[in-house]
Amino acid sequence: AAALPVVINTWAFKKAADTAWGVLQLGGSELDAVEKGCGQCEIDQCDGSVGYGGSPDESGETTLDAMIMNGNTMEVGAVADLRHVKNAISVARKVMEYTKHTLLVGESASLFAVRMGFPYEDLTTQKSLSVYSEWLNQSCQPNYWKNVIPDSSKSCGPYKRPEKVTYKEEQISRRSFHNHD
Amino acid sequence: TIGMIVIGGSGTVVSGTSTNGAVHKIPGRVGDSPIAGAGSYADSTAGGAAATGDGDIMMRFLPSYQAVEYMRMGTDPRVACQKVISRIQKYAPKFFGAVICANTTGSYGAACNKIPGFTQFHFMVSSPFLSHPTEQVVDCI
Repeated sequence: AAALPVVINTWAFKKAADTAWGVLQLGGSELDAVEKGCGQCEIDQCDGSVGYGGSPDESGETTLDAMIMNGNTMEVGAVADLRHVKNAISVARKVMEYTKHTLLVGESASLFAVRMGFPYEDLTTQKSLSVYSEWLNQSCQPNYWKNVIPDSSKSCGPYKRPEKVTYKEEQISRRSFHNHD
Repeated sequence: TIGMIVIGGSGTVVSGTSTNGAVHKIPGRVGDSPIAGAGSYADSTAGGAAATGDGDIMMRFLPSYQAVEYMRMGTDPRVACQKVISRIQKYAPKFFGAVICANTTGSYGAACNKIPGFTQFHFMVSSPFLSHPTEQVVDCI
């Protein structure tokens, strides 16, 4: 156990590691260390892959996912597709500490966060907007669609399933069938 | 994505992740990060693990849970991380991903999937043996 305590985190996110280690040195708990360490990256927008202003989705919005797990009790708190709230892992910890649930998602998770005292803010930045508009100008490439029309490897959507005509289209063709002398 | 494992002096293991997901994702898409057992996993009787990379693929294999179970069986953290990467490689040889692992004695390791442009994985470690948080690197397999 002489090798304890230990903090290990993905990528060379030094400030996050410093923050977590500092929490332990000041007598903070392991949960505090993970929350503050990961939270540091949410503030620093590490690599553009953590926190607000990064990874805009197909509508240009940034949403956040986070979790925290207590290995003593096996309790978990998690949020996914969290909108308009920056402190994702802190909200995840509130899910663990103030609900009997494990995972809250989407706008409902945001409403829970506001009730827990977190500010409701816009997660978009100039950077994420420019990343988004550049993507639109490049025929929405790359994207995550397949087997749709129009060809998602060549153009933007909206996309739809190719083999089945939609209900509305069927109605139109049936009506015109009767629409004759 | 940041994934983190903290093991305290008393042996308490805590893990966590935070991310803004895949760029240009379809609205509503959720990756592996917030999923216990995929994004990260912690069990104070065995250890902790956390993952980063292509969450659409990785979440299907629950790499963090599997790595902790390997460490429960006594597997060295570095090898446990390599084993979970290998399990995914069978089905998705070109997936982008990495895992970090630590056991209850404070041993740690990491592993990643070698693909063009990603042959090494950098991660941070802080422990009493290191004067300050240190960047370490592992070669992908």
